[in-house]
Amino acid sequence: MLELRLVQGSLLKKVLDAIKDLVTDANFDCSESGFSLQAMDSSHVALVALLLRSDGFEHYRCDRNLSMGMNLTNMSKMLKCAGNDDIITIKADDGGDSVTFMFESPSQDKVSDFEMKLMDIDSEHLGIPETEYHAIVKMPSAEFARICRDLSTIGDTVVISVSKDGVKFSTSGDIGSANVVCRQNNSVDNKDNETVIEMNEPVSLTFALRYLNSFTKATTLSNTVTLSMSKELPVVVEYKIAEIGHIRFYLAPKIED
Amino acid sequence: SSQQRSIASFFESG
Repeated sequence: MLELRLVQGSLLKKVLDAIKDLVTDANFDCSESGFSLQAMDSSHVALVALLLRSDGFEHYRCDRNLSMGMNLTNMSKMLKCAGNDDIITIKADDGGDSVTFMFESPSQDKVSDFEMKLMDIDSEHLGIPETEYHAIVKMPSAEFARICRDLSTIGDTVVISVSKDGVKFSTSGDIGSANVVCRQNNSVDNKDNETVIEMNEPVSLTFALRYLNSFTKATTLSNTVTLSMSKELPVVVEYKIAEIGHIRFYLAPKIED
Repeated sequence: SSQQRSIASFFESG
């Protein structure tokens, strides 16, 4: 038996909006520690890892570990039927072939339940080791989204370079080239507006912009985003989800022949 | 030109 009650149901709606275009089908894993998902995009270039910790739910009952295969397009259709202020409860029976999403309006005067069929998904679970990164950049998520969107009008790839001077995003295409440099700044008034660079050594990596643009659909989940980079390793683009968890996107760098 | 590696090649499966 599984029963997870999330008071801020809009978070789940936003999570689905953030990943449904990147991943078609995924297994949601439920355990004592939380509700999680790990999935690759269809071309196996990017990986998304979601964690909603159990202590972030108002009520969290998970009698035994459960993996539920869901089509994210269908799940998103159902969650779109929940109001932004609704409380969402996810319910499933052990060994059942469906999951129920229950939506309650804040004043409890409207209760809906939507039952969705589960599917068998054969997915590979990858072990992601804890890594010391060469550089970690924390910046406003809207700024990162803006840069990715702007640069993708010029080129297909972006070189992200972190040095002591700041973080530089560069692209080039048929019509020309562009560079955007963000320097470290400290905002006294609002930590969310800060760009903070922690660098052990300079790092420069090339990525396909269309994936980064897809990741920025998570911008509504958090005011800040963190980019963690090491030489020749995937970048981690992380959005914290309020007090409850995170969504991390891993993207393999492009490597020169 | 540049090559796009699979994300799975960076992590351990299982």
